Amino acid sequence: TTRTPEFLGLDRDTGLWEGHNNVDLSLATHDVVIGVLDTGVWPESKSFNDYGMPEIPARWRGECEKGTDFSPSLCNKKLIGARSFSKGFHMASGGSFLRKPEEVVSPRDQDGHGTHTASTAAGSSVANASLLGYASGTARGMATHARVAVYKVCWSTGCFGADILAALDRAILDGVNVLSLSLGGGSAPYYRDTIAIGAFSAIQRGIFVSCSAGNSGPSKASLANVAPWIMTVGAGTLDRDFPAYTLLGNKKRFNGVSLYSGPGMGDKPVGLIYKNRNSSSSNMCLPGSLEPGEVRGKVVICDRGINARVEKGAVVRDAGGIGMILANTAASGEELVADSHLLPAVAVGRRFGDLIRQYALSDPNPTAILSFGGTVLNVRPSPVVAAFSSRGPNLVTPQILKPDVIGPGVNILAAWSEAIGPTGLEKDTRKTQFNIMSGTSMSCPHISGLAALLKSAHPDWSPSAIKSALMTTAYTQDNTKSPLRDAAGGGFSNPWAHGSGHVDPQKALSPGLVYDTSTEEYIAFLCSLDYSIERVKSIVKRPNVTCSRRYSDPGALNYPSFSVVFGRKRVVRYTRELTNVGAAGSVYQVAVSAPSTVKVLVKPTRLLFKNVGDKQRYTVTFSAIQNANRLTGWFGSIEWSNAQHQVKSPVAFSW
Amino acid sequence: TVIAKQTYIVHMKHNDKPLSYATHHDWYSAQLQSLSSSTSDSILYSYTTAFHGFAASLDPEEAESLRQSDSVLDVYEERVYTLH
Repeated sequence: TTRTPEFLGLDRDTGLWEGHNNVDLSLATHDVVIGVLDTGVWPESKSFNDYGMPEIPARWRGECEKGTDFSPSLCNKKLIGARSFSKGFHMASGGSFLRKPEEVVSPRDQDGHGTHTASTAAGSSVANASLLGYASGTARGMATHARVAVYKVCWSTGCFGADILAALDRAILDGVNVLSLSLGGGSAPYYRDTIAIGAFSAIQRGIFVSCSAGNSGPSKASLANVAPWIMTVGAGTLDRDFPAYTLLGNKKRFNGVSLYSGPGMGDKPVGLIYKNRNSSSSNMCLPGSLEPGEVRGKVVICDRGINARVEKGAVVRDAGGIGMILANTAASGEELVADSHLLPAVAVGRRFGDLIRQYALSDPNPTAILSFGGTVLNVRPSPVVAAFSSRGPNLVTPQILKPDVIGPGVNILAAWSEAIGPTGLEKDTRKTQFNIMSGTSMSCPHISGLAALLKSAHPDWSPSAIKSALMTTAYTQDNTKSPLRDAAGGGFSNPWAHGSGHVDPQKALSPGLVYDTSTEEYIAFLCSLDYSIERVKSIVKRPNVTCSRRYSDPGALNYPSFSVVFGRKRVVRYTRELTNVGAAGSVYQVAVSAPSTVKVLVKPTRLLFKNVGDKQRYTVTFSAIQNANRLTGWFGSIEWSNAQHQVKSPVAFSW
Repeated sequence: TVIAKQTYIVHMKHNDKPLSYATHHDWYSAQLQSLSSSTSDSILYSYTTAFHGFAASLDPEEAESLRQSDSVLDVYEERVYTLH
């Protein structure tokens, strides 16, 4: 990716990752393998160049499988594994041959998504990267020197559970250290959740598992992949934008974004149209909804939603339109997601969208001119929580706060498959080495790559310790020093949207304290869920589980954040354990923030860690002073700090 | 009449495998064969590490029969996931 390394503080100028404990952490990641379950890989991408990579670790048991369009020789010291799993997909397709002629059993990426996510996590540095001139710079993954193993589990009709489980099975045996899954389904009990079950096996073996939270925001309770042993990643914006402008016939100019690259539409006003006379769905620009007779030669306003944004552009183009204004509605608010449409197009937020729609419907002869401003940096405020990023509360276990963190997931440039154009449309015959995409799919591999960096810095840390480090050091103020904002609605965000906050890898490298959760504690958590003992065994895959240890409440798990559900109780009490990963003799003091509806008491208020590795416990008592609105989330925080470290946990309250 | 088959994930009681079967895969195959001779080759995957069980292409009646087995913990339809 371009820009996100700088945005995350991974650029060379800070020197952080090059100087920790006299170890070049960036280089040390060559011992770390990131397994990516996705649509495969385009192995010829420069992002998988293995220049300067040392030999593959002897422990590695993965391989690159031969396919009709994939030779094992395409793998190298960077891309060290490439397998495909298609039996579930094949069966769901009626046992017939794969749907598209080019969709053969092979790890090759025909979609682009897998190449994008794999290169985001661990792509090599590639100079002069851009998408048609946009977002130009040196593209690199978060863990530039980590190895990549791809497991193709997603095909033209989806990602099938049987294939995902087979890939997880194989990846664990192959010896990956980090697993990255930018996919998900609806919520289900953990014993019915393929990813949760497979991920549990992974973390038991010290493998960090990062999953995307989903793109069903801003609806509440829309999260995927919420098991506490998984890092659930939401999405935020970068400080980068691609401005574009709409000048209306009434001389009013509105800002938007665009990745359009082409001759443009000149500087003469052209007709503007919103809604055909005889089609109720023309405002959405669904296929077949636009009358060429009315649209030809005009700029068309399309409401965002229902069908893909790039498809709307293609519908307008096919109907003879020469430009498109893609206008947000209430669901997407002011969030601007840029696409490389095949015709001049500008995406605008809801507020400007409403004004443009109003003008088009009221002016007898509406006109517009679209123009494009390239790439700008240092946008403020940033990050902003993406409107599409899925939100809590966690429906499966409301006592565990999710998502865990947010990372960069809007307008991310990364490597792309040359089997398909940047819009992903079949009629888009352009070939690009990079593409700009948005989604929690894009934020997830950022965190996977950061986990690989932390793993190389702290080889003895458990997956939960790495997760804790990333969570407790995350920040909740944007680059204007204001609380993080939410693109949906434009107001302040909250932990149901951003979890612990936006990751800060520099701080995560040295968190001071971690909430280190053991497998036994996860088992005690599962036993507290009223699952049968057989179901618990099926998740943990241990024959001797008795559930003799269980929590009275699943929220008692030693988790780096809190979700307090009062229900009929007025008092909820949890004990947490912190492990010192900082200096010997560290002393921490607690600071609490709570809403007016809750009293929070922490004992003790001071923790002394005599030695490195020491563990100390504290108890926190949450007392509901009054019943609050059940539909509204209430939030606070508990922070342990000293001069060097701040170890912060968000708290969500519900009734 | 053709009954549509679909993929089911079959969760087995891992430690119930009789010693007479050399591998869990052999045991899973035998479980399916006991339903019908035509189902013995319907296993798509035998999982070893991430999961205790297998994925198989079954019709709803076969899935129901498997559910009745003492060695089977659960049988559920495969879920389809989407890219984010």
